[in-house]
Amino acid sequence: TGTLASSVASTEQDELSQRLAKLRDQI
Amino acid sequence: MAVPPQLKAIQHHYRTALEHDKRDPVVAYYCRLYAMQTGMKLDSKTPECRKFLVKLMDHLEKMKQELSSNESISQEIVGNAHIENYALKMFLYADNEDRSGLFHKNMIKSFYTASLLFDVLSVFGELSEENIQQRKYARWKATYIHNCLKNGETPQ
Repeated sequence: TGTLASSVASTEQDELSQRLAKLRDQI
Repeated sequence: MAVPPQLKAIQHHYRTALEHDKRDPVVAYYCRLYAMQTGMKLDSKTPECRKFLVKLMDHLEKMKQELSSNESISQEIVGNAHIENYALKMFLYADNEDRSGLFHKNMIKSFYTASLLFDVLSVFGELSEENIQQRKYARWKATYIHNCLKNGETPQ
């Protein structure tokens, strides 16, 4: 369960990083 | 939207964004961007921080769309100049009051806001040595004068 939770958190973090990069026209 | 305790380090930058939404949306946008970037480094895993950061990102995307015709938003190099000019304007106002021996809440807040905006400048890249010194001086002056006034002393 711990692994699943950290995997979900990591995916959400990646999504935020991607949105941030897009916001700043870096992708 | 309350700032979660784990993100305490960005609460003043976030508050500065709220205070500038009407006064200067460009300043509000970049303060939020700084809060977003720094917040993600501090904690983007716990549910309360994720919720806060997702809402902050939603707001940033909305602001970018609404302000798309503003060059300070569409071109970060123009935004960088805008924030630096604004920080220096705040700094110079407070410094002039200080040198004139006029100590009051507004000048303390200007020194402190200037120091926060020098933090915000880091979203554009490494701070210049001059900006680092100005940030240090502004933060120290804000604290020193605040403490003097609180204790009924006259700042030197």
